[in-house]
Amino acid sequence: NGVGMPLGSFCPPKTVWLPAMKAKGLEISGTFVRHAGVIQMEMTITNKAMSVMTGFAIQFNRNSFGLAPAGPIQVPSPLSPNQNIEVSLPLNTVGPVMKMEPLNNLQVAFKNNIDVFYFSCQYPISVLFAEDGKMERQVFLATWKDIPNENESQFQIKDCHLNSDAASNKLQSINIFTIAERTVDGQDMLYQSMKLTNGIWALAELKVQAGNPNYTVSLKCRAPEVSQCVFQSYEAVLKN
Amino acid sequence: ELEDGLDEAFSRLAESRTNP
Repeated sequence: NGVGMPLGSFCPPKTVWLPAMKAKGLEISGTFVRHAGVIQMEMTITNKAMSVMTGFAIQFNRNSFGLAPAGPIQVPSPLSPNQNIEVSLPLNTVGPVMKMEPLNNLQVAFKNNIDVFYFSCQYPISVLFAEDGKMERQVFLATWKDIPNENESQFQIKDCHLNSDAASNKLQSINIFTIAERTVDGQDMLYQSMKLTNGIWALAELKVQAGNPNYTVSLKCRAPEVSQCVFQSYEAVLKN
Repeated sequence: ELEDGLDEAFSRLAESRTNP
């Protein structure tokens, strides 16, 4: 959890999105979080210039899942030299859509009284996992069968030391739900589902073997291009 | 009965994935 985040919300550490030297003294670092269905862009805005900054505004380019600010950014201004401020910007997913490469890439324009600056950042796709992503067991079985094998991707998560219950609990904190669990030949097989805000479902099998720190995640999705990003979320939350 | 059938189906799925 990030500082000040409610327990249970997964929040990757902030990274520098816009270094001061590229933006006439404006520095922005940030991360994304989802809590109770609300997606937020959490930013630290720092004035490393020698004069005050005012007139902040933010705009997103169209992106794969229609992420957009739910309202104008609220930055108390003026921001004095050497001052920094924490800002939370609530987002929605009803903005214009255009497929990005990578899929979770977001291009941002950020304005102040000095100029307009542009940067790209990547959000964890888990911020798009809906709270109602637990698929009915019967539907899961039918869907798993129905999605062709070509749409299955397999990934390894190396050096993970959780048992399957702990893994399942961590994954549930980002709205990946365990639907069934079976143990076969000493391997725990967890069947899981998640639903993206745009209605795309992903189905997963997580294989955990006692004493083996390497997990195998198999993902089946009708839109297999999301699998890589989904895997990154598994890795991030399980290794966090 | 449906629930039993689903339990059974998940067991078969897990088996098939471990010993294809």
